[in-house]
Amino acid sequence: GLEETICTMKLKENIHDPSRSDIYTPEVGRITSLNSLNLPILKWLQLSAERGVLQNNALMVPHWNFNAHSIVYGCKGNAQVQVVDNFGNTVFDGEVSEGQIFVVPQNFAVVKRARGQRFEWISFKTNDRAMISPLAGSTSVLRAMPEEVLANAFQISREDARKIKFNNEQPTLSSGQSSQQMRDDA
Amino acid sequence: QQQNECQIDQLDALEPDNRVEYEAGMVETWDPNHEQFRCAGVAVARHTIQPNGLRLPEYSNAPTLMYIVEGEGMTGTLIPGCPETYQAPQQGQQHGQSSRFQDKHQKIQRFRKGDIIALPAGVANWCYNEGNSPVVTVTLLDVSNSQNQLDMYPRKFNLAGNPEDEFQQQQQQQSRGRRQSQQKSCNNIFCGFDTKILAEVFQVEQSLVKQLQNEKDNRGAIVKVKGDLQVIRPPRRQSERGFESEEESEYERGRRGRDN
Repeated sequence: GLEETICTMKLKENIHDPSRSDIYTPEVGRITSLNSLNLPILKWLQLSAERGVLQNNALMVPHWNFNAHSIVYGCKGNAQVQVVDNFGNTVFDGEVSEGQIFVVPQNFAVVKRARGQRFEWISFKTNDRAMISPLAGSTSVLRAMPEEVLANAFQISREDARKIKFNNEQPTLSSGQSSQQMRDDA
Repeated sequence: QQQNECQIDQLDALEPDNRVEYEAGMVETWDPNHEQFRCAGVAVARHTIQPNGLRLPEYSNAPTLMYIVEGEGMTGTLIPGCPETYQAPQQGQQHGQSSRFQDKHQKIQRFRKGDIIALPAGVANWCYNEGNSPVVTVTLLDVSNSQNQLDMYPRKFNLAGNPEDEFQQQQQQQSRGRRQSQQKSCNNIFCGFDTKILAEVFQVEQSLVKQLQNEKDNRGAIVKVKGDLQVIRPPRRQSERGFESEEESEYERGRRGRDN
């Protein structure tokens, strides 16, 4: 019977609770994902959601959604957001405030940075197992490449390739605080 | 797929419509707007990579099958979340140095004539020709696949360099973004981000970030590597005896026979 399957299917899950966070860095932020692994009905709907909080000018590292569009709604605070298309064009560069919404198309790269104390958002994603591919940090696509490939691709030394790969060890969230290495030599 | 895409009166055998030459190879594309391709919901490209040529890392909006028509080389597929399982030996620790800077990366695979390489949409990949003859590949992009939630046009996202989109010439009339892109000199996705933000994210100097954005790079999508590409990977001989399939072993035995 239906009453044992569909009718009793779990339809509700809370992703606001900080203790449920999947990614958490104190003073930086947290991200909670809800997908068909933790709410099976989402497999039917082919949708998923992500709740995020960034604190103290923190960043969510540039990344792309490789199997979904992402529709982002600002829940609290403000953020600086940049979205980049396949030609390297900045198709969005602006501030997103509470109550506003923006769309990040599949494969377009995006970076979010909290303006001030806090930015909170909810993302709806058009895949029940939406996944991101970060451009920086310990799980990044650049880190997955050999140093020599990076050195030849960007015409940089192997030493610089190592910096690109290993300087940021954080997986998804970055404190956004200037390090001593981050000198502006302009 | 829109209606009436497949009302085709006559089929033709088609040669590539467009060719873009790069420092160490070329990319030829068939017009993705041709009715045959619109009907099938696919786009096709042919890459030629010269010896020591490296096709820079890129990903596309569609799942891809790449067939190796000729040549041999190596390729890296960059799957987010997977560990860097190829690691340099940690010699540094023995000498009292940090092992932090020993290189490690995701798995690298050799390819040879006859191989098919499958890539999901949005998963980045690079290729290197380590043979003495050109590598020729034919790539099919299944733009009508459910993995592609963008439109039906093939889109290439460059992670490095400053290459053109080889499908651009056929599609330049069809999107505002393409017209915009013709006016700018930088095509990889780092170009669209603020330099300061990238410097923060990577925790490096802004001058190094500008190298990632690479505005002055005119080598294109396939670049020449000076010397051999030094990467971490198991020796060919070791793999032939331990881990490869029977068919692979025969291939390797053939190579061994020639060597002996």
